[in-house]
This record gives sequence, C-alpha cells and structure tokens, in this order.
Amino acid sequence: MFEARLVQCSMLKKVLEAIKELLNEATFDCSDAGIQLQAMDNSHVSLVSLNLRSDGFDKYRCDRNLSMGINLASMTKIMKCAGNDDVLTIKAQDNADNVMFMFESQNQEKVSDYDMKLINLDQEHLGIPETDYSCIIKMPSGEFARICRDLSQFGESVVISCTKEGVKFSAAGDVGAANIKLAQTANVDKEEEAVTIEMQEPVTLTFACRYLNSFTKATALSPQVQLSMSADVPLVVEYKIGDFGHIRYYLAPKIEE
Amino acid sequence: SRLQPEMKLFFRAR
Repeated sequence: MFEARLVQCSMLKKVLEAIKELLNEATFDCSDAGIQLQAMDNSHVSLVSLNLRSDGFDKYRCDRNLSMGINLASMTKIMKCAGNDDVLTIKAQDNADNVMFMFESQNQEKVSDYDMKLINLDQEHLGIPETDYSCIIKMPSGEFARICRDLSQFGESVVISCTKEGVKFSAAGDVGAANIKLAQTANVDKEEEAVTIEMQEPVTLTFACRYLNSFTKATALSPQVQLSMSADVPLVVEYKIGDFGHIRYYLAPKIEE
Repeated sequence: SRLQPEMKLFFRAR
C-alpha cells in the first residue's frame, strides 16, 4: 500500500500549478525513494521532471512501486477543495485503479476525502544524460518570471546570452526590440535576491517564449531559479522544492532552418 | 526563421 502525509498541502497545490499548463495528464511514479514524474508536453518540445523525496513527507510508506496515471484537471478539481493549511494524506492500495486524497483541517474538526479514478497512460521515459553545462545562472525566480512575461510581448523567441559579466535576455518583433541585462550581484543582504553566474564558456541560445512562460508557473515553489545552458542541448530550468527535491523543465533550443 | 526541434532529438527513449 501507498500512503503519503503532508502537513502543508499548499506544496502539492503549487506543484500542480507548475505542471498543469504543460501537461494534461501524467504518471506519478511512487517508490520507497519518493514520488517522481517525467513527462513531455503535448508537442514533445519540453519535458517536465519532478522529484519529491520520501523524507520530505511527514509520513511516507510505499510497500510496492506504484505508477499512478492522473488526469491533472481532475486532480486540480480535488486539490481546490483543500484549504492551504489542511493536512493532506494520499492513499492507494497496491494495483489499485483509484487513489484517495484526504484533507484534515488543523483542528481536525473537518475531514474530507476524495476518491479519484486513475488512468492508464502510455508513458515514454527519456534518459537524460549527465551534462556539464557551460553556464549556470542562478537568479530570483520572480525576476525570471517578470523577464519572460515582459519579453513575450515583443516576439515568440527569447535569446539568452550568458557571459562572465552577466546574462542578457533579448526579443525582437513587429513592435521593435527589447534587451534586459542582468549583472552578477556584488553583495546582497538575502541570498535569494542574488544573481550568480558560473561560466566555463559563453553561450547564446534561442528559446520559445511560450514554454519559458509556462515554466514560470513554478515560481511560487522557490525564491530562486537555476538556468543551465550549453550549446546545442536543452536548457534546464530548475526550481528547488524546499526539503522535497526539485522540479526541472527542459526545453530544446531553436535551431537555424 | 528558426525551427523548434523535439526533445527526442536530444534525449533517447529509455
């Protein structure tokens, strides 16, 4: 049997927000180590990889590996019924065709349970090779969201150009051109406000705005975001999830015709 | 203009 208890169910709400624009359904793979999800968006251009370690949960039990195919619109309906401060317990029997979500209010005076049907999904897992990236940029997640939103007004693509000095985001289209430069922060009071760049080689790559904007739906999960880039390989946009793990988005760079 | 390649061009199916 599978059982996972989460005192603050807001984390799962945020995770759902972070994936439901890209994915209609997904398989949650549960094992002793935790819950993992890997899925491509419908157009197979981007990939979402979620890792929630079992030790982040307040209680976690997984006797046998379990793959839960979930319609994310259905799960969203259920998670909307939970208060942010509710205690969440997810339960499923081995080989079950349904999963139960139980919400308990902090004072335990209200207990709700929702049973959701699981679906069979043809899951295609991709092997993601270990990569030494040429540039690793860490920056405030809110700033990244703002830049993606602002630049998407100017064009369908964003060019990200990283050097030792800083990172430049550019877009161009009918309106004109836009450039946003961020320098490494010299010293900041709070670590989460810092912009840091680890660079082996300068990199310039072009990405579709639409997907970057979808990735920023994860902003609520972490104050910082990490962008990893190398020439001719997918960009990795990573948000850490507190004590649990991370969500990573991969996006293939656009190539010359 | 530029083309948007699919993820499978970079990562192999396991």
